[in-house]
Amino acid sequence: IIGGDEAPEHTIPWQVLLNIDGGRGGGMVIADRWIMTAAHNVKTHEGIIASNDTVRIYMGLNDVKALSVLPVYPASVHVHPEYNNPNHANYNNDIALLKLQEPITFQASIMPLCLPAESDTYVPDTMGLVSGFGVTDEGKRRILANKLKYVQLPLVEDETCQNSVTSLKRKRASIPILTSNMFCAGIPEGGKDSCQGDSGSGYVLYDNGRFWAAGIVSWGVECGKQGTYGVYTRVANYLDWIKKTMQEN
Amino acid sequence: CLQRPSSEPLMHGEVQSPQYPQPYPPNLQEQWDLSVPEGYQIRLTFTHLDIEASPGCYHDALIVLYDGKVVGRFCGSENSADGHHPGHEPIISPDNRFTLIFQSDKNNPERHQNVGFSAQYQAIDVDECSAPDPGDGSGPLCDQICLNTLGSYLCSCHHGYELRSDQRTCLLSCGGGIFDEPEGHLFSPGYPNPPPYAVSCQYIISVESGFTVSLNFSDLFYIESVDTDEGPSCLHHWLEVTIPDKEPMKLCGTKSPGLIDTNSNTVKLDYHTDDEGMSNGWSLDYSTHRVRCPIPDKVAKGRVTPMLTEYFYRDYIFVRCNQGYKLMMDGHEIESFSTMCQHNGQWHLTLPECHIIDCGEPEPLLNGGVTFISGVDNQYLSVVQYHCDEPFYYLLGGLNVSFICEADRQWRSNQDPLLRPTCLPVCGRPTKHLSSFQR
Repeated sequence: IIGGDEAPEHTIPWQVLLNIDGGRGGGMVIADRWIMTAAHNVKTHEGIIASNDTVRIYMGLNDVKALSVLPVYPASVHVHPEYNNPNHANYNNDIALLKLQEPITFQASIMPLCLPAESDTYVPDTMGLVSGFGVTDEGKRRILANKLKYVQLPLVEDETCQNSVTSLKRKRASIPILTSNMFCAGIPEGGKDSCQGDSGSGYVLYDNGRFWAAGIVSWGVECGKQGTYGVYTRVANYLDWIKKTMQEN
Repeated sequence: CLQRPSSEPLMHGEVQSPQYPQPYPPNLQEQWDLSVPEGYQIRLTFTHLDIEASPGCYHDALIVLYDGKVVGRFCGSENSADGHHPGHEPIISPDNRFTLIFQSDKNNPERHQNVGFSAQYQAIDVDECSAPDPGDGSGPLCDQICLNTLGSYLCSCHHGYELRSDQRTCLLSCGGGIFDEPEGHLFSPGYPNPPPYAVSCQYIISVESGFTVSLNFSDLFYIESVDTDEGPSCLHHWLEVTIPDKEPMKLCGTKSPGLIDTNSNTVKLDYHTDDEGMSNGWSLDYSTHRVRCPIPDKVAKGRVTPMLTEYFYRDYIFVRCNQGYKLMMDGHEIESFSTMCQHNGQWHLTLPECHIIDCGEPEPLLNGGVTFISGVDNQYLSVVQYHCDEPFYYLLGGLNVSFICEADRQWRSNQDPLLRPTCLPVCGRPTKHLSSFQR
């Protein structure tokens, strides 16, 4: 998280820390057996899905140093079937679900995030909250955060986001495509953003006294840079797949 | 040449002279021993008789004998002036036997060929009852009534008498024996007249166990008693009433005992008179009643049905518990209970108890709990309330759901009995919120 703050205990209880083959990622609790994350956390560009025993899940922590005393929750991996990103250029359908073998009991440090309701909408300029254990900034250096951080970011209008990506594409042809299954969040002046290691964490919106999962940290061009935005998977587009996957499993 | 006796006497038959209807040969001596079953006589009828006639039937003859004595000696022919023809009238034997002997001498007149005889015989029933009193002191064949039957007879007696074992003479009937009908009428021999001679009669009333016998003597009661220093005594005549497990009771005098409840299903009555004195006897109607069982106790939290003022042998009662209670017997629950009044006046089972039912522990609720609101030990009408572990879970369908222990031993909700409480997770509501005061 760039430009954010450390999250006090129990403020972001849905946050999940993933460690997959040594790589760090995020996730969010959505039910007592289910974690939602980004597909690219558990499926390599070569199309290989992480085996169950390489996925390590941690919950209920704010400090990664306390990780050793926490239980690891064994889980199975369910990647969206249309996620296909061989050249780092297509993060469409960047969503996956992890099913825990045993249900968890919710408490102050672990609570689920709501899925989007039918009445929930993505209104530009609405402030959202993104969190994670990913890269942060300390002075001029980028370092990996060991404490959970968060930052408030506004939703960006689709056209603004598209213009930003198009502008960047003129300079760098390898920039991934922007699809209707994505949205952007961030500020034009930069300095606040999600970053590497935050992938899979939630971008959440607050409505009527509850937080709901609006997006999944997916990709972006650099982090916190002026004129760039973070790109997030639009969760509301995947409700049918989420429900189907949960019911069938 | 003798006729071979048959194993079973015939009821009828035919006898003919040798070579009949051809002339019989000379020098004959032939005998037939006729017999019919005992109790019958023989009726012998000649259909034809043509035997050389001679004075006194001296030469040729048919001789009919009974018990070695000559009944008739016949010869000649019908309408002949000489000889002795039997005619058409049958000859009846005194009992069931006859012997016929046909004889011819050596001479036969050449000018006339006699064909002999042909006769038929049949058994006719003897009317033994018409036999006169032999007058030898043995008395008539039957003392009172004689019934003739084919081949025999039967003796019978007038009402109030019974045939003795000699099947001939009659004895004044005691009317005794065993009375096993639920009600009946008994009286002494000849009642209300005195019996002609000493009697010793026994009457046993024995009905099914479970019933008791009541004797109701009629007012006209007279059994001779003897006045002694100690008062009237049933010395020579008496009626002894014996009830099991009780001292026998001798009755006599002129006062009717009236009603006697024996409380027993068997009673023995022995009536005795001697050759002297005068007793007109007694008469009674007996009836039976079912044994009474005690009124059953009340059953707490239950009821006994049917509720009657009295209970008798073979009556059934049932015990049902009030709603929310169960039948318990000897520490075990029973589905239903009934007991029957036995023949000994006792209920065959003791009454059960009614214990309050319980619904058992209410099902635990995952991520929640259950609280007792009222009641004891999960018993009938106890109320529990489910709740979820707030703020992380909430109860599906409502804030709190109360369940009551119903009579069917199920915890049921007054809202939706089919809905099992479920705790759903609360999403998106952290217990602590990010606070940012800096602007």
